[in-house]
Amino acid sequence: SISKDALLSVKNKYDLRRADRYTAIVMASAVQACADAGFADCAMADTGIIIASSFGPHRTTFAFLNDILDYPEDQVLPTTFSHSVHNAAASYVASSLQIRGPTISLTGFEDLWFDALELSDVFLNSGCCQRIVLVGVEELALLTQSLPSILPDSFHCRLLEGSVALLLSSTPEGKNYTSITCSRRSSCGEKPDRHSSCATANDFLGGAFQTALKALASSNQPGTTISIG
Amino acid sequence: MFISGIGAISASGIGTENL
Repeated sequence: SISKDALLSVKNKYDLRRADRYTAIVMASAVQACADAGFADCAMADTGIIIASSFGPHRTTFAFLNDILDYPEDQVLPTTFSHSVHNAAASYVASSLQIRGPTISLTGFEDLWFDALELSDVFLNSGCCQRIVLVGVEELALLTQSLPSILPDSFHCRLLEGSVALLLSSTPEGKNYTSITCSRRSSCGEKPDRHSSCATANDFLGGAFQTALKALASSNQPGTTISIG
Repeated sequence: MFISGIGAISASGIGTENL
């Protein structure tokens, strides 16, 4: 699993005393993507944030629900409740990196990474903002760790945990790894059996890592384009 | 659109060198 020290260093740097683990995972990748592009520790105007996750902060959500079962309603922790909100991590990124722009959290179980990239493309092309911090994240908790045994047909392999952040821009800037395009393929007939390769949840985070890997691989070849379908 | 920066964290740590 992700080392506690790595998350602790991010929490200490940005004084995230009460942030939950999910937020720290999101922050670790988002901070690094901005630093990689040369925007570290400075306000980024006209920048949007899109955070995509199939399960979101479910560790915190269940912690809050467990508290509701164990304690009277007026004695549960408001801090746990506020972090159980799906958009909390995006707000932390906006606040810590002083990013001003639209802030969106996406969730879903099919083609989530593609949806997130496509939404980023729409935001940039429509002039809604000049940059997008796009984060794909998945945190493992009791539910997600148990899924292969609870639903072996849908989740036949162990889920991945991690986070990938891309700083996307409408014009070349920063490291300028590559350009990226999204095109939705029209589906005819039945979808292929996705379970034969991997669980859809893993497809999401795996897809995010693959996009980052392709971008890194293309950094030595300027002018290349990654096409996501 | 263009990819201007990359960040990642997984079991292998923070940073693109871990990808």
